[in-house]
Amino acid sequence: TIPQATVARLPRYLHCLTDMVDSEAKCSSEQLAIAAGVNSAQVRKDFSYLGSYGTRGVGYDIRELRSQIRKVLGLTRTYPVVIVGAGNLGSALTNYKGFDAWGFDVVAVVDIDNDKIGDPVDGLKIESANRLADIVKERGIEIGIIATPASAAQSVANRLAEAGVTSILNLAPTILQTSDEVFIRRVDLSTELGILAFHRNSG
Amino acid sequence: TIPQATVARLPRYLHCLTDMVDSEAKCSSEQLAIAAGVNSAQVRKDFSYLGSYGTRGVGYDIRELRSQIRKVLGLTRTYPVVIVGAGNLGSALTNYKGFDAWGFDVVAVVDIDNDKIGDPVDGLKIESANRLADIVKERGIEIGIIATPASAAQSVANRLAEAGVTSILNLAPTILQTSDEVFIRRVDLSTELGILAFHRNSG
Ligand SMILES: NC(=O)c1ccc[n+]([C@@H]2O[C@H](COP(=O)([O-])OP(=O)(O)OC[C@H]3O[C@@H](n4cnc5c(N)ncnc54)[C@H](O)[C@@H]3O)[C@@H](O)[C@H]2O)c1
Ligand SMILES: NC(=O)c1ccc[n+]([C@@H]2O[C@H](COP(=O)([O-])OP(=O)(O)OC[C@H]3O[C@@H](n4cnc5c(N)ncnc54)[C@H](O)[C@@H]3O)[C@@H](O)[C@H]2O)c1
Repeated sequence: TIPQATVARLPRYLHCLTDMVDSEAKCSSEQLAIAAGVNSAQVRKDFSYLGSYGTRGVGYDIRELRSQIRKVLGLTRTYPVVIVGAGNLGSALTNYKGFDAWGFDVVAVVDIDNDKIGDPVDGLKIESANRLADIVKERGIEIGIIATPASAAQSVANRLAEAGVTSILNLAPTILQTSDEVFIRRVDLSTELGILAFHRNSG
Repeated sequence: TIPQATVARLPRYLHCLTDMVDSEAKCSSEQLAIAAGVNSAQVRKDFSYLGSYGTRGVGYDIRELRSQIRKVLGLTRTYPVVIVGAGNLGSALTNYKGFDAWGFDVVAVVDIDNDKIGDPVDGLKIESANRLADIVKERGIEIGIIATPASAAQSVANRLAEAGVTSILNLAPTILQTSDEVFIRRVDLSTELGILAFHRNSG
């Protein structure tokens, strides 16, 4: 099977290959390494897990590599997504067109604030979080994005899991406790700034 | 020196300790491990790099540990931050109060769109990106957050570096090429969703 660290780099290669596909037919592992910010031996090793070896002196076929990565990542179909929390961040995410290109389709955005429920956000209407389980079932939702305050994130994760959503992107600065079949990715922007601060101090 | 992987976990421990500090005086490595989503041996190892060993059977002093981590991360003072790009994401970030608690103070938000320049966002006014170098100097800005389209991100990074901002959080889905003294953290939400999709497919 493909190592986790390789999986985590595949979307990055996909971005780079997508930037190149309109201008080049082939690329070398060196070119891709520079574009992706890794070393070229890492590129060759990662692609060997996909069964892609490239041709010495010629490199990799960009279109073929892209479709290979998309297949491995499962990006050959659309994934219906729900965003929980229609505040600053949740609304920005709902408006974001960049997810469509990857096949992530935000089909619902829910909140508990009665002042927000019914408001339009990018072609959708904010719906009540009370209907989360029904919405998940009606629209076959597979991925949930948590954009609520940290204090609500755990109960939201529980309700998503109960409704059958076992892939969760948690944007609230808190660690969720979930059962093994729920897979969680976490992004915490304050942590990222904290790491930048560390590097400024250890100069 | 402290390993990179340990540094990346410190903000997470800080979140957990901050959640605990009002209710407990001490915590064990097991408690912290569960809260932070790592194993307890990792907790003990990470803290040994900080010179914190806890007392067998009693655990770690929460307040002491927090101030130790803040000191190591350099979070004992305020860092002036500029956000470049006042669109959906940039505005959400400017409105976000969570950064203040960590000492990250958004002191400017700039854009190139004349329709946006002069508009208020959370107590600030959107300023022209043409004045970036002056704004960095006038307000002693140390960290830059890039929230522009990917196509503009590289030129923005160059201008931030020229203006003396060598710590950058890049939110645009592109890999920046910068000189060695510029330190970059990257967050790409589509990549996070891509990794979730992979796990759904590999079952
Ligand atoms: N805005 C940012 O730039 C930013 C940056 C980093 C982290 N975050 C994190 O993202 C999360 C959202 O931030 P924000 O700035 O959008 O906050 P916000 O207060 O603007 O929005 C939160 C929304 O969640 C809703 N909500 C609360 N409990 C809920 C529940 N149980 N179910 C459904 N909706 C619920 C609220 O009604 C509100 O509309 C927070 O956890 C924050 O720490 C935000
Ligand atoms: N909105 C999201 O939820 C989200 C999610 C993931 C990634 N992103 C990434 O974050 C970035 C911003 O996304 P968004 O949704 O806010 O886009 P947006 O189009 O709403 O905002 C981008 C802003 O950047 C400004 N801009 C363009 N070039 C500039 C330059 N050279 N200097 C200063 N400002 C400039 C534009 O005028 C605009 O106001 C994009 O790269 C996007 O891919 C956004």
